[in-house]
Amino acid sequence: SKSQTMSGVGVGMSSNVKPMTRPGMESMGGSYGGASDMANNGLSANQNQVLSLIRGCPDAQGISIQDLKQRLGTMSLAVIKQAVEFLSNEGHIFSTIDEDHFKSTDSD
Amino acid sequence: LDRIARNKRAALERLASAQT
Repeated sequence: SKSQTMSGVGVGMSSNVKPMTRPGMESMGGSYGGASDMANNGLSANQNQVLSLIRGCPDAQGISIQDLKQRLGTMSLAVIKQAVEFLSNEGHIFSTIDEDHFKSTDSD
Repeated sequence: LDRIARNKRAALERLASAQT
């Protein structure tokens, strides 16, 4: 009998490992305030788009709101500003030379 | 551009406190 070597190590114990389903990832209504409605890092889809654009800007003075608006053609300026304000409040981004230019803190 | 460094530091602090 050799059944005591390593049987049942990873077999059949995955019953309570539930996959991370994320409901509502694409249904952004612009209302944040709960844990629902959030994408992977706790941000909404709009906020993630804005953040990734700001991250992708190599300029030392950051990216301007106008630049963001140009690159996010589908997003309204109000929504962009709202996302920027949220990201700024959370500390993901910060304004640089003026209140219209932003850089990200967690750009790595 | 001292303002940038200052804002960045403040933002990093906000980020740290927001990640509970």
